[in-house]
Parts: sequence; C-alpha cells; structure tokens
Amino acid sequence: MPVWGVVNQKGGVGKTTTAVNLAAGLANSGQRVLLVDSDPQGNATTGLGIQKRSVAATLFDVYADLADDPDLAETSLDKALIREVAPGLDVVPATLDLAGAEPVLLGAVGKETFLREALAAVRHQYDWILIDAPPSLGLLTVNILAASDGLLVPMQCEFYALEGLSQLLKTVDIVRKRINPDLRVEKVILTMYDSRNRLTQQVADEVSEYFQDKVSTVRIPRNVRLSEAPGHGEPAMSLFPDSKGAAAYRELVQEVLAR
Amino acid sequence: MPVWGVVNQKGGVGKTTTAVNLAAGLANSGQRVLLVDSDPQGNATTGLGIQKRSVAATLFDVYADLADDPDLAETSLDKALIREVAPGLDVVPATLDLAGAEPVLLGAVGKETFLREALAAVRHQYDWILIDAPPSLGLLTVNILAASDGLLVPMQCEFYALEGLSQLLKTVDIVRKRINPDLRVEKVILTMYDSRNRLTQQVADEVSEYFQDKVSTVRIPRNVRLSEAPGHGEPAMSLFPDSKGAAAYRELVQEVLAR
Ligand SMILES: Nc1ncnc2c1ncn2[C@@H]1O[C@H](COP(=O)(O)OP(=O)(O)OP(=O)(O)O)[C@@H](O)[C@H]1O
Ligand SMILES: Nc1ncnc2c1ncn2[C@@H]1O[C@H](COP(=O)(O)OP(=O)(O)OP(=O)(O)O)[C@@H](O)[C@H]1O
Ligand SMILES: [Mg+2]
Ligand SMILES: [Mg+2]
Repeated sequence: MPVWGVVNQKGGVGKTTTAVNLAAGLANSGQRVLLVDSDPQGNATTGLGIQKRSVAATLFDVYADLADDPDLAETSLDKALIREVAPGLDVVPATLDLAGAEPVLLGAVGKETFLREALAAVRHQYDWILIDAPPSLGLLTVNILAASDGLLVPMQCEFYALEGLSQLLKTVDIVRKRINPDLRVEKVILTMYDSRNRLTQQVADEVSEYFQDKVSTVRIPRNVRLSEAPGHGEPAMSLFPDSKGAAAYRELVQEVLAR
Repeated sequence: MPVWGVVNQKGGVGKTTTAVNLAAGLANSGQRVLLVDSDPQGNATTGLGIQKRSVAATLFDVYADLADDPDLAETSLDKALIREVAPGLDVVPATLDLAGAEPVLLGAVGKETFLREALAAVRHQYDWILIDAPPSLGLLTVNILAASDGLLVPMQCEFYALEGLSQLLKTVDIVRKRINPDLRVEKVILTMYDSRNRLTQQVADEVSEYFQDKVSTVRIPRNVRLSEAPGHGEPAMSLFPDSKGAAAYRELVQEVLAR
C-alpha cells in the first residue's frame, strides 16, 4: 500500500486539487484511501466538505502528542481520523493550528520522522495513502518526504513553476540519502494545461526531457469546474463528473491503478 | 517613502507578478524603487533578468551578517544591492540559500526585525520599497510584516484563496500588536480576474465586503503575456507594453501614486 506525497513548493500549481480528486477517484474505484492534509491552510479538508470548526483533532494534535510520547502514534492518529468522508475515503484534517507544528517539531528528537511513525500505525488499513503538502520545503514537507514511498509532483506549465524544480529535487535527494532510501519521484502531472498556449508546450517539453517516462501521459486541462467544486465541499470528480477536469482525473486514476 | 510587503500565504496568487510589474511601473514613472526578493524560489530575481549564478550577495547574506553583528546592516545590504536593474530600479536578489535563513534567524535575538534593521540603513535612498513574500507565514514573512508600513495583498478570485485570508489577517494583527504598530493592509488587488466566470464575481464580492475601500478598483485580468514575460527576464510592463496585463498594472501604478 503505497504512501504518496503530493509535493511542489511552488505555490498554486494544483497540489490540493490533484490530491483531493485522485483520492476521491481511487476511493470511487473501490480502493481504501487515506488522505492526510498537511497544509495549515487546510484546503484539502475544506475541499472535501469537512467543517473545520467541528473536527475533534487534526494533524497538529498528532504531532503534539508524538512530541510528548512516541507510543501515542496509534491512539493519536485514531482520534484525528475522520472515517468515510466519502465511501472508502478517510481523512486526517488540518486547520490553522498546524502552522504551530514547526516549532513543536524543531525541539523534538527525530523531528523529521513523526509523520512516518504516525502512519506506520495505520498503513495496513489502506490501499493508498496520499498526503497534500504546503507550498514550502520546511519541516512539514520534510516529514512528508520521510513518510512517503513515492512522490506525485503537480507541475503547472509556466516558467516560474519550472524554476523551483531543482530546489525540490535537491531536497528530495538529501532526504533519500539521510532518512528515506526508498524515496523517489513516481509521477509528474502537468496541470492547468492549455494546448493553445506556446509557453505550455515549451514547459511541457522541458519537463518531459528532465523526467522522461515519469511524466504522466494525462494532461489536466484548465477547467473552471475544478475551481468551482471546492466552494461546494465536494471533489469535481463526484460533483461535476461530466466535466473535462473530472474526466482527466479519472484517466489519472486509471493510470495510477495500472502502475 | 513607503515600504510595502506583497504578501499572501496562499500559493500562486500573483505576488511575484504584482511585485515585479508594480516595481517596474513605479520606476518607469520616475520613482526610485527598491525591490527585495524574500522568496527562496527567487522568482522576482529571475523575472527581472538577474542571473542567480552571478550575484555577489543575496538577502540570505544580509541575514547571516546581521546574526553576527547588528552594525553590519548598511555594508551588508550595500553588498547585496544590484543597482539599476532597470532605470530607477534596484533589487536585493534571492537564491535557494535563503531557505537556510529561518534556522539562522531562529537562534538570533530580535529574529523578527532583521529585515527592518537592514532596510533602515537604505530607506532614505528610495521613494518606494517593495518586498516579494514567499507562500508561507514563517519567519521570512514575519520579517516582512515587521519591516513594512503597508501591505499589498494580491487575491486570486478563487474559493481556496479566500480561505487563507483569516490566517493572514490573524498574523498581521499579532505583528501589529507586538512588533509593528503602524502595520496595515493598504490595498487588496484582485488578480487573474475573469469577468465571465461566476466564481470570480462571487469571490470579488466577498473580498469587497471584507476590505471595503482597500480593494483596488483595478482588476488584473488573466493575460498570457504576464506569464510569458518571466521567461524573457523582463517585466511584462516593459516587454509587452500593449498587453492587457501591462495596461492593468499601469493603472495600478497610477492608483498607487495618487494615494
Ligand atoms: N486544472 C485546473 N483548472 C482550473 N483551476 C484549477 C485547476 N487546478 C487547480 N485549480 C485552481 O487553481 C487554484 C490553485 O490550485 P490548488 O489550490 O489546488 O494549488 P496548490 O498547489 O494546492 O496551492 P498551494 O500552493 O497554495 O497549496 C485553486 O483555486 C484551484 O481551484
Ligand atoms: N494575471 C495573470 N494572468 C496570467 N498568468 C498570471 C497572472 N498573474 C500571474 N500569472 C502566472 O501565474 C503563476 C503564479 O503567479 P506568481 O508566481 O506571480 O504567484 P505567486 O503568488 O508569487 O506564487 P508563489 O506563491 O509561488 O510565490 C505564474 O506562472 C505567473 O506567471
Ligand atoms: Mg494546496
Ligand atoms: Mg512568488
């Protein structure tokens, strides 16, 4: 049961949209899926219709518990888990308090592997675990890199998005050498793809040269339904199943399952 | 001479695009402008055509010097400054090493006010100082909030972008109470505005209700020229002056100057 981090420190490239729709799509096809929201903005939590005010515990509480006592992994994660947000889909939510996790982690022994410890306690219950990352390479993201077997990297076909790649790969390399020898980029997914736009094609060519066969053949088009769905608290996958965006993410689900 | 931070922890909302084009536009109208790139991705640095490999010193070096010795502010900033990147526009660049600033700052006394100290040494030389922020609310951004008189908040008209507002305003409030009593949101600028899209209008209405007269009357349209310009190392303002994007940023310049 693979654990995939959905990472890219460049902001607004479609990490949350990909994590939410891929998780929903995998659950739709009968897989047991856990989505961990590891971004203090908590967009994945809201995008799945979870009311932040009413959650009992969040990823922050898991980190805080583990800082106290490593043996709390299972009970702590259990408290934060929201089961069956959609059929087959569980979620560990995030709220603003997750921004307070970095100071908590900084002072702790083993600060980079808390998330790996927490997930070890529940991995066996799932076919897939996806983790939505914040737009930075700080301790929250390093924990994701340490906990993941593979990485899914959404790439917007824009010049600035290309620029951040070397920074991301440098960090991945260090984490692989020091903490997680199995870590690798599994898939790069081109998002907000507009085939009429010359820049899109130029960036897509550069990404393909760099990542070769890791680049998904699926292109996620720019599609307004994908940005409308979060306001309704439901993935476009289920809310707008006939949209171009949902169709593209369904294709991604098939590609991922056929891996 | 106002110091404005261009901030929003939501990723990809147009912070860099706004900072670069506003800085270029103010310089075009005869103002002496300093743009500080405070994002380890260094997109503003690249967007202005600066070769990262060839810079002598960056904002990271300024922070590292100040951690050693507070009296180094003037000489350190002087070393990092790149003068006349465009007529009337100086830049303090950023490279990946800026990601190493947070650990350096964390251990230092007065960790939140290093940038304010550094800029105090040169403020008198400029009519405007703009600071491009990373997509997070960590120490790099807190330093910007402590150093700024006002904030320019680019807002993408999308649901997720709205969600982060309360977190941003909470942090601004704390910084105002503890470190910088004059700090205030000067202007909110709606970016990637697509008037045909219903969601755009809904989000715009919510933002206007919240921020009232602080919302700029200028709307920055989604315009491909704005995303093509960075690849050429020049702001769209000067590279594609007849584009809709450049025209909108020229209007913003006029609004800002008329303040
Ligand atoms: N293919 C798409 N077509 C249209 N809009 C999209 C698409 N993918 C994402 N969006 C919208 O673009 C914005 C950015 O996407 P999203 O929030 O998923 O990116 P992110 O990488 O998670 O951002 P952050 O770096 O802030 O975490 C959101 O408002 C989202 O609704
Ligand atoms: N009005 C616009 N029309 C079209 N594209 C735009 C517009 N504004 C910005 N862009 C493009 O959208 C992407 C995101 O913009 P930008 O990088 O300026 O946002 P940011 O908030 O600085 O991102 P980050 O959070 O990563 O720092 C960039 O590729 C940029 O070229
Ligand atoms: Mg996100
Ligand atoms: Mg930026």
